[in-house]
Amino acid sequence: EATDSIKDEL
Amino acid sequence: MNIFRLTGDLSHLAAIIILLLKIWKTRSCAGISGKSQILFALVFTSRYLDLLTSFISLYNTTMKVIYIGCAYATVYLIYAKFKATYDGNHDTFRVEFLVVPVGGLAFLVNHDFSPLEILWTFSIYLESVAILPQLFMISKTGEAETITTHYLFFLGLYRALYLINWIWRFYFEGFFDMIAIVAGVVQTILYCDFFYLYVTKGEGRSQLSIPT
Repeated sequence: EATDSIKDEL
Repeated sequence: MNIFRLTGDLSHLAAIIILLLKIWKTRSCAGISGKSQILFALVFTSRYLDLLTSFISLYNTTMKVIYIGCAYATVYLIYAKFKATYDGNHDTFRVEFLVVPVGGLAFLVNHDFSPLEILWTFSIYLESVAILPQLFMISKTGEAETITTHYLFFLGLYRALYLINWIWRFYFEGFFDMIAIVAGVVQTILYCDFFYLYVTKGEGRSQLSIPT
């Protein structure tokens, strides 16, 4: 799963 | 958040607002690809579904809501309010040639085979090529209004700044996401030809002519 760190980006 | 990420977000916001204001002020969407705008609305919708499942920050939520809202407002202006000015005859890019392969790729290459994750991956891949109908339209008509070129400039600048953001994050946080980076590189490359014309020919001209 993509990390939360990349999901924080727009 | 580093300065490149922030200026990237603001550049993206500037692009979206510039386009919306241009259409609103001139009461016309001539020269704008409605297909690209539908693709961007699709990109935001499939990527920001996590608005419903998780809260990251007020900044994050606010920006996502603004991006989605503006994307649909733009589509509404093009296909409803100022439909008469929409240049459909020149907006002939076959979007199924983008959406279908991109959808297939999202199923094959993703971080996790779950619905939200596949949709997120789909949005990343789709965003990288969503501008193609607009660039195709400009190459077909051979010109773009200055304000449209400003829109494209900020839209391209946004992903270029994100690339610098990812380089920064790799060095200082050891973070990298291959899917986002590869798609981001592709997306930025698509703008390179345009950037070159914008810088060399855009200055002081009312219109940007793109050799076909």
